[in-house]
This record gives sequence, structure tokens and C-alpha cells, in this order.
Amino acid sequence: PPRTLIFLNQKGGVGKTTSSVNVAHALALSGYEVLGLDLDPQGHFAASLGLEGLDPGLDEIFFEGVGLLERAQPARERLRLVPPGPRLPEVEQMAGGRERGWILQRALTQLKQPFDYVVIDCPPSSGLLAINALLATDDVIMPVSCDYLALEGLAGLMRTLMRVEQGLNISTRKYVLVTRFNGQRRLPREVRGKLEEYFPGQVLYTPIRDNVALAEAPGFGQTVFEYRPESNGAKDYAALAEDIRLRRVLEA
Amino acid sequence: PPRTLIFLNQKGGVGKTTSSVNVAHALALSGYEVLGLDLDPQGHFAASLGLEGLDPGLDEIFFEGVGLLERAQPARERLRLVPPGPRLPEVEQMAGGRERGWILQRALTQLKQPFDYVVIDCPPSSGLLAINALLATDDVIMPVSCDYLALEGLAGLMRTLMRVEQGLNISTRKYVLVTRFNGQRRLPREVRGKLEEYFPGQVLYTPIRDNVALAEAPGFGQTVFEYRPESNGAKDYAALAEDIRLRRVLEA
Ligand SMILES: Nc1ncnc2c1ncn2[C@@H]1O[C@H](COP(=O)(O)OP(=O)(O)OP(=O)(O)O)[C@@H](O)[C@H]1O
Ligand SMILES: Nc1ncnc2c1ncn2[C@@H]1O[C@H](COP(=O)(O)OP(=O)(O)OP(=O)(O)O)[C@@H](O)[C@H]1O
Ligand SMILES: [Mg+2]
Ligand SMILES: [Mg+2]
Repeated sequence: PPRTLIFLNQKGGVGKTTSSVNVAHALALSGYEVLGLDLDPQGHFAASLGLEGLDPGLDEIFFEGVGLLERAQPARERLRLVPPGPRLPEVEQMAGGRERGWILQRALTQLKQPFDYVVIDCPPSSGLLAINALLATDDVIMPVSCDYLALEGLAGLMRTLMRVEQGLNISTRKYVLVTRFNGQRRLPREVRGKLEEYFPGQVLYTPIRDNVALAEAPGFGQTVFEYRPESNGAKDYAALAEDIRLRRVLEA
Repeated sequence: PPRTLIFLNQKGGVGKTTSSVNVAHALALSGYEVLGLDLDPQGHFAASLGLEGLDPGLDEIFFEGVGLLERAQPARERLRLVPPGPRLPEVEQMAGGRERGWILQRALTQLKQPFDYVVIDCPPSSGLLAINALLATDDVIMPVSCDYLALEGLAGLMRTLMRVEQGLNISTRKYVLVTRFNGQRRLPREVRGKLEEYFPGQVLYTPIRDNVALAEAPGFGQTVFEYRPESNGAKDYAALAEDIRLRRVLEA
């Protein structure tokens, strides 16, 4: 079965989508078969890859039980993406009980095609969509931008995850990804230092530096590897994809 | 009655909280009585002002009909803040019909204390909390950070607001606030240019420049006017508060 990763953080603008796009493409470029799921009704994972984004997608998986492969669109060589679909916001109001949380997980077990990785981009919220992602995944990667408010939210997020997982009797491996790092500024260095201290063995080895190429690439529907392959953004995300693959973290 | 402003954008990390904090304090420093409402369960508006943030707040206004003043905490001279309260996330699942959208608006009409301004910080989502903010407000201010994904989301947000307002037969005045501006970079200049072009008469006059003081201040529980009053961040937010007060926009 594929290894499933989700980029999760209810704090906005910390780099969930930027990481989903560039880690998914880095893995595909390394020869792995990757399926991307755009779980954010905003559809930025799809848009960043240059896809139209208005087609039906995950909404039909939730509401009509359509198979993931039927709604997966070719995005790059070895990379397919299921867009959110126009009705995805309505999932949050879906009627039903506990089984609603397992819809995505069940859809993944029914995948006939072998994938090496599934990469899920989550919205900045914690409702039914986020629960579905959590119950479908092996690894939770929490991007944390190097500023105070993002750090402040992380402890609460970790506690919430532990509580939710205990209640559902599941467990995932959790990693912290340092994003928007700038080694010359005091606040980013302090935030990164605190993350290493509070989450020993969980902070992924490569921080993603602040790099304008990462912000510009989506405007062209390109990943950073296409838009500016020599940039720090491309180097950092290539290294990060390897960290994720090998589970390479900062030692305590 | 007070003039009510909401900082709204379902895109994350665009500066809703940073703007709520510093515009609210700028107005209080100019002599106006300001009531802040922290509608984000993450409680960052409260945290950025140095408040504890775990006390009951807006959750009791929604669930028990407690008055806003009873849960408002003194934050600064002429600035009080109602924190979210620990149960605010449960509001999204509240049972009931159309009347659920009007709870905040009704609570504001029942305010016995005269305030000049009410400043509401919204979460990066579009559920029942956002609807309550929309139905309670006069002005919607949409912070847009100078990057492609924030610009991409704005057109959709405007359309959604128009549709929601038509359905509820209300109307608000809508403004765009340019944030994280950096005049030396191409992408921020392009994004700002496009905003002026697509939204003539709606873009607030002063862009907020990228300024590290704005990111550092919350870590000390201070507004930028306390933390670094001579910074560009302080100058820009002081000018923006005047723009908001006078409805000063870029002409087409
Ligand atoms: N390392 C970086 N350097 C420069 N810009 C970045 C970097 N990471 C992300 N950005 C930019 O910051 C903005 C926010 O990033 P992104 O959209 O990936 O965050 P997000 O967590 O997915 O946001 P949301 O919570 O809205 O889904 C984007 O415009 C992106 O291009
Ligand atoms: N003009 C600016 N210059 C530098 N840093 C900024 C600026 N505006 C905001 N920031 C920083 O960027 C981060 C995101 O800003 P903020 O939390 O205000 O956005 P938000 O829209 O409220 O996010 P969310 O969607 O999670 O509620 C914060 O750490 C903040 O300190
Ligand atoms: Mg995103
Ligand atoms: Mg906020």
C-alpha cells in the first residue's frame, strides 16, 4: 500500500500547499508514483500545478462514493491529482455518524492502482475534512512558519491530535517542518531553536528557507523545480523529500 | 451605534490578526472606544495583546446568550477584547436554522456601552462563525498578501460574499487591504497592480509593508506601537487606521 502523508496545520499560510506541491513533484521526479489529494476547497494544490480546478473531484468521492482514480487528473509524469471539486465545502455539513470520518481512508484502500506515495493538502481548519485526512494517513507533517503565532499554535495542535487519536484508537507518526526560515533573522532562529527543543526527534532535518521562487512559481502553474531549478527553494524541497522518505530528523 | 469592521479572508496567513490587533490599537490611541471580538478559536487576537486567552468568551455569547460586555476584558486604554472561549469550535456544529447566523449581530445591538468601533478578527474559514461576522458588520476588509495564491483566492471570495449577501438580503461595504508589500520585488508590485485594476475604488490607500517588527511584537504580547513605534509597521498601521476611518481608497 502507498505511504500516505498529510500536510496539516490549522494555522493559515504556513506552507501546507507549497510543501504538498513541491514534495509531491520531488518524489515523482525521483521515480515514485504519487497521488495528490487536494482536500482544500480553495483548490490551491491543483491551481499550483496549473490544473483548471473546477472539475468534480473529492466531493464525488465523499458524496457518491466514486473511486479516487476516476477523478484523478494527470498533473506531471508519475503525479496525478484529485481536485477538491465544487461541492467539497458541503462535506463539513454532511449528515451521519462516526463512519463519515473514514470515507477517505476507505477510498484509499479501494485504489486498484499501485502508488508509492499519497500526498494530502489540508485546509486551515479542523473539521470533518481534516478528520478524514487524519484517519487516512500514516504520517502527519506540520509545517510551522518561523514566526511567533505559528509556534504558539503548534503545542495546541499537537495536544488536539493526541486527544483525537486516543478517542479514535489510531496513531500516526508526527513530524514538524520548519518553513519560511531566514537564518539571518533573530525570530526565525529562535522559533527553530524552540521547535528542536520542544519536539526532539520530530523536526525534519531540512528547513525550507524563505525564497521568492516558491511564491512566484504557482503564478505560472509550475513547481519550483520547473520554474527555477537552481534556487534555494528547489534545493530545500528536494532535500526535504529525501528527509521524508528516509525519516531523517534533527537529533535531540 | 458603533461602526463594525471585520478582517475576513478564508486564505490563511494574510494578516487578518495582525491587522485586527494594530488597527484596533491605533483607533484606541486616537481616542476612540474600541471593542475587539476574537472570533478565531485559535485566540491569536487575544494572545497578541498579551491576554491569557483561556477564559470563557464568545462561546458563552453563542451558547448561553451572555452579554458581550460581561465577557469583554480590558486590553488597553479604550480597548476591550472578548476572547473566543474554549467552546467556540463547537459553534460550527450548533443545531438550529437561519437564526443561528444572527446571534452576534443581536448581541451587538444589545450592547449597553457606547463604542465607536467594533473590530472582529475572523478565522481562515467560511462556516457559521464567518456568517455571523458578516451579518454583524458594516465593513468587510479583506487583507490580501502580495503573493499569487492570495490574489487567486480573492475573486472567488468576492463572488461568494455577493452570493451570500444576496441570499440574506444584506449588503456591506467591501475593502481590499494590501499586506506584506515589498516595493522592491516584482511579485508584490504585480499583485498590488492587479488589485487596483480589478477592484477600483475598493483598495485601501496604505499598503502594509513587510516589516519584521509586526511578526515579533505578538511574541511579547505587544502591539507594534508599543514594541517598535518608529518602525514602518507602526507607521503603516497608523496611516491605515486613518484610511479606514475616512474611507480613503486608491482612485481608479
Ligand atoms: N518558503 C517560502 N518562501 C517564500 N514564500 C513562501 C514560502 N512558503 C510559502 N510561501 C508563500 O506564502 C503563501 C502561503 O503559503 P501556502 O499557501 O503554501 O500556505 P498554506 O498553509 O497552504 O495556506 P492556507 O492555510 O491558506 O492553506 C503562498 O503564497 C506561498 O507562495
Ligand atoms: N506586514 C507584515 N510583515 C511581517 N510579518 C507579518 C506581516 N503581517 C503578518 N505578519 C506575520 O505573518 C504571520 C501571519 O499573519 P496573521 O496571523 O496576522 O495572518 P492571519 O490571516 O490572521 O492568519 P490565520 O489565517 O491563521 O488567522 C504572523 O506570524 C504575523 O506576525
Ligand atoms: Mg493551502
Ligand atoms: Mg488570524
